[in-house]
Amino acid sequence: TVGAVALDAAGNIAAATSTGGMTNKRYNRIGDTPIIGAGTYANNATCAVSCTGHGEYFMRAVVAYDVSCLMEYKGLSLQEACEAVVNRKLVKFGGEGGLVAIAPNGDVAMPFNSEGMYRAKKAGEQQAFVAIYKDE
Amino acid sequence: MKNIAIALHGGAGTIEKKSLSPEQDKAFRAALKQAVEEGHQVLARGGNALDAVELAVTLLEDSPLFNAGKGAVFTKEGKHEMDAAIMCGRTLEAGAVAGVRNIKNPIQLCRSIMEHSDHVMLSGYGAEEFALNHGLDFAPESYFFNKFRYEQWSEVRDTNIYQLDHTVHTDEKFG
Repeated sequence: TVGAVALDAAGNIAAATSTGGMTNKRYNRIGDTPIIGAGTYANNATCAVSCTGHGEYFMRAVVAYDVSCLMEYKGLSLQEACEAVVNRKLVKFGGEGGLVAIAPNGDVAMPFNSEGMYRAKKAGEQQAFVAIYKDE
Repeated sequence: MKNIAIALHGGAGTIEKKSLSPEQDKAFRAALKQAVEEGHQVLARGGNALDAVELAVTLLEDSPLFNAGKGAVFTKEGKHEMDAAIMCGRTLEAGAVAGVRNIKNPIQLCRSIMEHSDHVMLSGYGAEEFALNHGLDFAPESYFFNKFRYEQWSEVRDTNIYQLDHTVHTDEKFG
């Protein structure tokens, strides 16, 4: 699975996700990626989110929209909301994976609860940050 | 420069340092860097967030390293079946596809569905018909073939096991 979130100069955010699913899947299995609110979500009032991982758990936990809801209704920061969903709620479900998220103020979060996640970010005039493993 | 930013991922899973060779590590980082830099350039030129995420994901779909587009994994039938979605934070408009085959860049189809249909999600043959009607690029099965993905699939194709793209762990749901 691949995905991206972005904030433009006008203050608008967007999210996109794309996947080939799981190796050896059958029965036309569909994961969280194309389900708005599960694997992909964007709302200028809160954040944009793109997820990756074991889709069945992300669907049950409504991960992307849950991050947005925690910001909208509970007033959490992007980082706090992502931490709560990926490293607490999702872990209880047994769901492995992570997400990238961005808020209209420019905050970026890239949490994951697996051994690694291919990830990158670039903000303003900063150098691009690229990482794979947990300790980077 | 104004407050612009982009972040992206290429999948998560059991990715440990020992699981990648130095060459593989370098290739993954180069592909991620290219996608994030080109997406950022769109924003730096005053482009919108939708264009930036669409381009970044298109580049990752075009890379055989990641499980999307060209690098998509094999289904039980030995085919490639892809899902994708895009959403605009300003308008809350969205476009999504599920179970499409032979679409070169599913994320571009999502953008087209978002902008040129009254629907949010299309699936299977209907989504492919929409793609044909809107001039999206198709690709033959051979375009999606990848030796590494084929070997991954060969190990489990005669079982009920299915696997996450970057994960060694297997789950025998129907065992």
